[in-house]
Amino acid sequence: QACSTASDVSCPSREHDGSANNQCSLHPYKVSFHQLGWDHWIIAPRLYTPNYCKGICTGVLPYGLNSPNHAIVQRLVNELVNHSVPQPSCVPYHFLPLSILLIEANGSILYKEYEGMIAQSCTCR
Amino acid sequence: KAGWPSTALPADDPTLPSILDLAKEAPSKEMRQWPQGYPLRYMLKLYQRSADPHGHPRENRTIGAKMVRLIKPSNTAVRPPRGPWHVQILDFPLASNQVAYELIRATVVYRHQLHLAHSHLSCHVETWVPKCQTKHSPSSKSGSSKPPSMSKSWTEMDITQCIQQKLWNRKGRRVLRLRFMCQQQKGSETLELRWQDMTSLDVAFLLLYFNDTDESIQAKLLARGQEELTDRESSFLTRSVR
Repeated sequence: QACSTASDVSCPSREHDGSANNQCSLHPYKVSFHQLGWDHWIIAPRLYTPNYCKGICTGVLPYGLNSPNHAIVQRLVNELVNHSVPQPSCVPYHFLPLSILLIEANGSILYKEYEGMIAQSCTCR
Repeated sequence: KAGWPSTALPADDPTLPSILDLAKEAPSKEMRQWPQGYPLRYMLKLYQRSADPHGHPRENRTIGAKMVRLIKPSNTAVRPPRGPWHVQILDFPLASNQVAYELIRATVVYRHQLHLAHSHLSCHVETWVPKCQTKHSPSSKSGSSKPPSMSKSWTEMDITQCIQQKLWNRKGRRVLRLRFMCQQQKGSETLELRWQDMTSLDVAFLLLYFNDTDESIQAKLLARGQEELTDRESSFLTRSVR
């Protein structure tokens, strides 16, 4: 909110990409099902982009990070009251589904859409 | 890695901890044969129509279902000819119902044109249960173009009502039995038909379309919870009035 009232503070974009100062942000990551040891039963896709969230949740939690108020309070408790209370964690906020074609144990072929397989944005919680 | 994909997990053991349900479906590494032939091609085309190369479900997908299962017959048996008809019995095992999914459509895709040993046959499928309502997909009946993933010699028959009314809610092991019947077309050579060879061919497979019932289950639970709440409140109110 500070950035929205004080004109000289730049506002981050709606989806947080504070990677510049290792703030909590989304990191693209591609993996093959072969690497996961699942390629003997997953037919498609070959590659899977789960992405991941990484970064610190300190300082003023930017408005665009969609952090709940609790995260802001927990950060203050960590900094002002008790260091043993951990800082909020950088975790996925929005997810995308993934369609998978796989072979079942009985030999059937299954097309299935799995929810929550791709991290699309991050938050501090 | 914890080794769990490599151990065969009993797919529907309700006591499993909530691992990714993706892993629950993982067959063991010693899985039998990788699928091949037309069934695999059919599902690959279905996949390409429904998801982009990165695996993201397409916005304009027409599949209309969150899950589609292709089931091949587990057992095929040849019957003695019945007049001009050569008959083969196909048994399709239906896995147990998953709570989170409901069956919204069932079709059987089968070869209606067959070339065997210089003989040209035309075939159709009959359900084992009498008076079972089936209907062919409009594309094959009206002769207009088939769905893109369908090759010319295959056709699709909708058996949704038949399965839902006669089989789906039955308890225990459920097997859908179909009769695959072929007749030699006039003019094709009447050589002795090695019908026995049929059992090794892919002649038909079953497609079950499911939608995810999560939302509907939660909505039902919520509605029931609210009813209970209002009942309790009203009795409470009654009490307070007293």
